[in-house]
Amino acid sequence: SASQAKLKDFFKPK
Amino acid sequence: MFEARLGSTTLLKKIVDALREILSQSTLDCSDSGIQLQAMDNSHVSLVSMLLQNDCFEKYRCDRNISLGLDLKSLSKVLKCASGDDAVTISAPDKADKVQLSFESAGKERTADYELRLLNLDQEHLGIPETDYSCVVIMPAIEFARICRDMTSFSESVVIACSKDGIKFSASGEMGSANIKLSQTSKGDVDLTVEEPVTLSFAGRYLSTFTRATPLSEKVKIGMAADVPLLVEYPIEDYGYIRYYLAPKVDD
Repeated sequence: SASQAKLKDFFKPK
Repeated sequence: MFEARLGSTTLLKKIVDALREILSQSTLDCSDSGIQLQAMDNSHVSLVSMLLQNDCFEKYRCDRNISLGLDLKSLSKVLKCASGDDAVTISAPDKADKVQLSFESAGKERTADYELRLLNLDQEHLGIPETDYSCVVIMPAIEFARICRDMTSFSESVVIACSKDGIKFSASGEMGSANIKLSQTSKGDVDLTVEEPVTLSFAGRYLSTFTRATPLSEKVKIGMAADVPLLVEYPIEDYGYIRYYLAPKVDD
C-alpha cells in the first residue's frame, strides 16, 4: 500500500 | 505606503476562490515587483505559490516591502460585497494593522470602502528547487477539472501515468475502476513534452482542490518527474501564476 508523503520530504525550509 | 489598483474585482475574486479551499489564512508578501504568496495546507502535503507582477495592476505602489496577513474567508466576504466589474484598490500604510479595500463602480458613481484587520501569521517558507520535469502536459483547464472530479468518485488515490503516447488518469476502488487517457492532438489542445515516462500516485481530493483555479485560465500545465511533487500551474493572464505542488503517495 502507499502512504502520503509530506512536502518537506522534498522541499527544504528557507 | 502600499497601494495596488485592479481594473476589475473579478480577477481578485477568482484568485481568492482558487486559494481559500486549501488555505484559511495566508500572507501576501508585497514588494516593488509585485505580490507573492507561498503557503502550505494544514497537513503540509500541498503548497500554493502565487505571483502577481506589478504590471497586473492599473496602479501599483510599494514604498517598502510589506506582509499582509489575511483571513481568506473574511476577504472573500468583502469581495462578495463588490460587483465583478468594480475597480478595486488595496491599500495599507507602512506598519499597518489593517488593510483597506476600496471599490469603485464602472461608472464611478458608487464607491465602497472596507477595512480588514491584518493577522500576524508565522508562515514557514520552503525553497522550491528548479526542477526539470520529465513530463510536461498542457491541457484545457476545464478538461483537467472534469477528470479530477470523475476520478475522485472512484477512489481516494489517482494514478497519473504520462508517456509519449499520452497522459492516463486511473482510479480504482470498491465500486470499480476508471481510466481516462488523453493523447496529443493535431488541434493542439493537449500538448505533451516527454523526456521519460513517469507514473505517480496522488490524493485525488487535493487535485480537485487545485481545480478551484480553473476560472483563471483556459489552460493548465502539469509537470511530473520521478519522486518529486507534482506541479499544477494556472497562468494568470500574462502577469503571473498560481502554482500548486502536491507530494506524491509513496510505497511503504
